Amino acid sequence: DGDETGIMDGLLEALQSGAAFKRK
Amino acid sequence: KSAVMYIQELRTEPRDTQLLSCLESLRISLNNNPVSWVQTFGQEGLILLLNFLKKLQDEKEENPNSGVGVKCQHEIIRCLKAFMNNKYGLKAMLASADGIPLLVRAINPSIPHMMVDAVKLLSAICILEHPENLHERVLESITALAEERDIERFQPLLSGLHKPNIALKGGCMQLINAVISRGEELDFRIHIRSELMRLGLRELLAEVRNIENEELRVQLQVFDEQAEEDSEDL
Repeated sequence: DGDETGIMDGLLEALQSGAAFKRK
Repeated sequence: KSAVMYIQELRTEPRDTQLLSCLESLRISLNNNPVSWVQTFGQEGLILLLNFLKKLQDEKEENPNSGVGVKCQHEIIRCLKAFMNNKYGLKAMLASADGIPLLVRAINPSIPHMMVDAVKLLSAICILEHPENLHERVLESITALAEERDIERFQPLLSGLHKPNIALKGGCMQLINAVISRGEELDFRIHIRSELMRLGLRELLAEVRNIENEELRVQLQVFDEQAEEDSEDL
């Protein structure tokens, strides 16, 4: 499945907002 | 233009302004066309882009004043971001042995605008859910390039933090946070932080904290919170 788009945009947004760093 | 036409144009090895205009238009196409278009551009297109980037980086080291060369390098980084913005492109980029090392070579403090994009893309790669620990691959490339240049591996990031460009400061802190946060072992995270502190991050942070910028504030907070949590665990 190669159709998923916006992956980089999503990751970059999560990094910028700090959400990507929330400990699980 | 179709994806095949771009491949044909890149195969003719355009240079300078001709290459730049081809790359600018390619970036717009990669951003605005469906994934099927990116798939047609495919691995062959990716290899062409990476080869151009490598050649320009080598040329830049010999001739640091080539303005168009710098613009072309930056435009390729932007094209790579657009190419990687879907599952297919991301997979192809990660499967390529040269992809991450060339992005690491783009961590070049003398080209601040390009470096911002490079550190951000590498941060995103670090935090991807992937069977292979991608932050390790990024760190290995950073280490290998520094060994080749006989410098401390985080020196380019510290130099980026020294630059007046605030987006670059934020990007460097973001990559630092991404590498540290993905480390599963407490020892690893503490080691990286102390390596950065030894290089002068503590003094730099004291200055950076005075800058009023939301993006930077978020990254500094993440850095401090994670350090605090780890020191409690220790």
